[in-house]
Amino acid sequence: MKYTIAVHGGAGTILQTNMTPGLEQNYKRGLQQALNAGYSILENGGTAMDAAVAAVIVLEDDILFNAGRGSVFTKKGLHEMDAAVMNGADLMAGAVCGVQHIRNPIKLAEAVMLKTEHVMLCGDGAANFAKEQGFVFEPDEYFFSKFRYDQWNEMKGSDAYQLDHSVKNTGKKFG
Amino acid sequence: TVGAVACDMQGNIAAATSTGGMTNKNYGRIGDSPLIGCGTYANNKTCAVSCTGHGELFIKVVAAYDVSCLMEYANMNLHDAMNKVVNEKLVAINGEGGIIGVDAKGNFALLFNSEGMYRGVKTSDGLNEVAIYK
Repeated sequence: MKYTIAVHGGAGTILQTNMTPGLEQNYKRGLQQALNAGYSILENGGTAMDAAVAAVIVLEDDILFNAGRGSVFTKKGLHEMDAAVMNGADLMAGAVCGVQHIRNPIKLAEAVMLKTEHVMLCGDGAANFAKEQGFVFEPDEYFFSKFRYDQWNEMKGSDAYQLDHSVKNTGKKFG
Repeated sequence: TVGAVACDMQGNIAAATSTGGMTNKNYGRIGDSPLIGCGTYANNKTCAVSCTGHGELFIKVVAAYDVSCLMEYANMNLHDAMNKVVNEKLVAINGEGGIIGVDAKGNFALLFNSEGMYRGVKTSDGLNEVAIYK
């Protein structure tokens, strides 16, 4: 039976002029490490769910990507993260939103799926659940990246916002 | 936003998505892609998908579940269903971003309507690719 893993980072206006060969190499290395983490589980007979979560953990731990370590800054200069998982075999699903200081939000989403009767937990409630489950919490410094901080500084004090990998504020309002 | 989709040896599939959201977001805004049905969805009968991009637009078109519905009810294959959502439905409302997906046979697609998307795929057939631009 053929097995497959695919991963993504962000999408947007990724300007090639802003991309140095070294930076491009680092992005590609991060993506490859995520693929390898998931693939090694699959080739050893592991589940698709475990493989997908393992791949995302690698990307959450990589400061270049907007998830976990390296997340973007909110208007208040904080990091608020969201994550979700779904298993195609039994349609079980779990998600968290607006969580802070959780090292790997994807693991927390998986715990919501596996250990609660709920699908989505948010904010302080999700944090309380994480504490009960013994999750690793990190200080703000863990999530800090200079690149994201500079992005935020360009917009600080305004009502504008932008996609993680776009170079300009779109000025659009949605929803 | 990051994500992964996988198909294992047993033909089971799964999706996972995680994000820090948008820079300078306010008011407890959520709605990047990690919402079940909008940016993350998996069903062995159809597909497992993970999305990235302007989350509000993915919410409006219920993008992830829509890919599954197009496969289940309109008998589209994975690529065509994803193409319909990424390059027609999202584009129609100026929704920028991309989707990665697998089906239970290990087929995959990585589609986006933006200038680039960080992405990669590895299969038991020996394919191993990472890319950023079109």
